[in-house]
Amino acid sequence: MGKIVAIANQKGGVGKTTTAVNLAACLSFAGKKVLLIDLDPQKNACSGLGVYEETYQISAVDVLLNETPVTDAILKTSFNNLDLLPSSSDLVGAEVILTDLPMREQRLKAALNKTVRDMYDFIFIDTPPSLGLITINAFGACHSVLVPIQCEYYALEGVSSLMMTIETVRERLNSRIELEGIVMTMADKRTNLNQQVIAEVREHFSEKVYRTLIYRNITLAEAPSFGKPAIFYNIRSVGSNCYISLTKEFLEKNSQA
Amino acid sequence: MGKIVAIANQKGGVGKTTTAVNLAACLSFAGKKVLLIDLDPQKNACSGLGVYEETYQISAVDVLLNETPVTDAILKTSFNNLDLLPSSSDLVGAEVILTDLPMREQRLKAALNKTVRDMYDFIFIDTPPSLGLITINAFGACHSVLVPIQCEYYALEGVSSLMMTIETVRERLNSRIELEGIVMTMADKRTNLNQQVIAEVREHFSEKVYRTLIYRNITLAEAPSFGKPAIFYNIRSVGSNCYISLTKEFLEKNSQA
Ligand SMILES: Nc1ncnc2c1ncn2[C@@H]1O[C@H](COP(=O)(O)OP(=O)(O)OP(=O)(O)O)[C@@H](O)[C@H]1O
Ligand SMILES: Nc1ncnc2c1ncn2[C@@H]1O[C@H](COP(=O)(O)OP(=O)(O)OP(=O)(O)O)[C@@H](O)[C@H]1O
Ligand SMILES: [Mg+2]
Ligand SMILES: [Mg+2]
Repeated sequence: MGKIVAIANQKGGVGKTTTAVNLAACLSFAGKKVLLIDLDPQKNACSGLGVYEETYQISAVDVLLNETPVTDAILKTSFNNLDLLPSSSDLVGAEVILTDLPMREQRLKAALNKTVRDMYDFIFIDTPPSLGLITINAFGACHSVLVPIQCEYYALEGVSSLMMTIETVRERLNSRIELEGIVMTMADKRTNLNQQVIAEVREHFSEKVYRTLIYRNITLAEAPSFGKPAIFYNIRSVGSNCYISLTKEFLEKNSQA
Repeated sequence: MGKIVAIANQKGGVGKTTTAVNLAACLSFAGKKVLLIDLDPQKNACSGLGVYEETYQISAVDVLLNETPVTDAILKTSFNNLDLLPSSSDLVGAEVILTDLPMREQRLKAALNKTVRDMYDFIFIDTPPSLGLITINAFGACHSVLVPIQCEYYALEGVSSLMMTIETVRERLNSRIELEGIVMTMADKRTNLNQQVIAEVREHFSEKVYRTLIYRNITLAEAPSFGKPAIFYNIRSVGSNCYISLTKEFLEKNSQA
C-alpha cells in the first residue's frame, strides 16, 4: 500500500509536472487511490488540477516547517480518487528556513506516516527544478524516483549528477530508494536530434527506460489552462494516449493491473 | 561600460540559457565585448559555447565562495569578443555553504568590480531555475534583468513572484535594478494558446515586451549539441534570425548601435 514515487529532474521544463499530473490522473481514472504532493513553489501541479492558492489555507509549507499533519492539508480535487497536498509560493523562503531545522532532510518522510500511506495506492511528489533541500526531502521520503528526460541535448547533461544525488541519498538518508524508471518526454518523430538523445538514454539505462514515448502534443500544453489533466480535457488526443500507455507500463512494473 | 544583465526566470526550461548564449554571441559578432557568466550547476551555457568542465579548474564557485578574482576564472571561447566565466556542478553544494557566509547576497557584486566591468560592453549572467541565493547574487550584481517567458500556460504563473522578488531586491539589496525587458520564447504561429499568452503578457507589461518573438525552431535545439550558438551553426535559420532581430532591439534600447 502507498508506494511513494518522487518525480524529479533538476533540468527545468522537462515535463515533471505534466507527468505527475497526467500519470496521477490516469491511475485514479483506473480506480487507484492517488495522492499528488506539489513541492514546487510555482504551484503548477495545483493549477494543472484546477486548484488555486486562494482556495486553501494550509499547504506543504506547513507540513515541512510546522509539522502540520498531512491529513489536515490534503484537498479533494474534482477528479475521483485523486487528492492533492497543495504547495505555496512560500516554499521559496521555506527552503532557507529548513536549513536550520532538526532532521531537515527527513521532515517529509516523517509526515508521510503509515496512516497516510495506507489511504492511497500511490503517492506522487512533484518537485522543483533543483537538487536543493526540498527535492532532498522528496528523495528521503520516497520508495523510488521517476525521471522525465526531455529529448533534447541540454537535458542530457544533468542526468549524471541527478543519478549521483540519488546514490548519495541511498547511502546517507534512504537506503530503499531506487530508480522507478525514465520516461522520454516531448519527443518529435521528425527530428534526428530526438532520435539520437533517445538512443543514447536507452543505451545507458536500457530496461529502466519506458517503452512509451511522450510525444510533443498541443493538448498537453493546453489542458493546464483549463485546470484539467489531458484525459479529462481531450481523451482522444495523442497526449492522452501517451499517458494512458505510460500508466499501463507503470502498473505492469508495479505488478498490479 | 560594462552593463550587467541577469537572465532569469524561476520557471524551468523557458529559454534562459538559449537566450543568454545567443544574445551574447550576436552582440560579440556585432563587435561588442561580452562576458557570459554561467551560474547554473547544469553548465548548459558552457556547453552551448563548446566549453566543457574537464578543460578548466576555476569556476564561478571559487569566485562566490573563495573570493577568487573574476579575471583568474575567465576563459576565452572560440568566438571573438566573447568570454566565459564557467560554472561547475559544485554550485549545487555552494548554495548551502553561501547561506552561512558574510555578505552572502553581495558576493558576485563585489567580484564584478570596476576593472572587470571596464573590460566589457555587456556582462550577461545565466541563472538556474530558482529564486535561491545564487539567483539573488545575480540580482544583487546586475543593472537589469532580462526575463524570457515561454508562450505556455504554466510559464505565466511564476511571473508575478519573479517581479515581486525583483522589487524586494530593489528595496533591500540593489536600488538600481530594473527590468531590461521580456522576451517571448518558443512561440508557435499555429496555436491559439501561444497567441493568448503573448497577448496577456503584452497587455500587462506593454513596451517592456520585445517586439521580436523567438519562434520554436530546430536550430536552437540542435546548435548546443555542436557547442555553438545558432549564428555560428546555421546563420540563415529562423532561430538565428530571431536572435539577430532581438539583438538589434536590445541595442536600440541601450542606445548603442
Ligand atoms: N509532451 C508535451 N507536449 C507539449 N507540451 C508539453 C509536453 N509536456 C509538457 N509540455 C509543456 O511544456 C512546458 C514544460 O512542462 P512542465 O511544466 O511539465 O515541466 P517541468 O519539468 O515540470 O518544469 P519545471 O522545471 O519548471 O518544474 C509546460 O508548459 C507544459 O505544458
Ligand atoms: N526557440 C526555441 N526553439 C526550439 N528549442 C528551443 C528554443 N529555445 C530553447 N530551446 C530548447 O528548449 C530547451 C530548454 O531551453 P533552455 O535550456 O535554454 O531553457 P532554460 O530556461 O535555460 O532551462 P533551465 O530552467 O533548465 O535553465 C533546450 O533543450 C533548448 O535547446
Ligand atoms: Mg514543474
Ligand atoms: Mg538554463
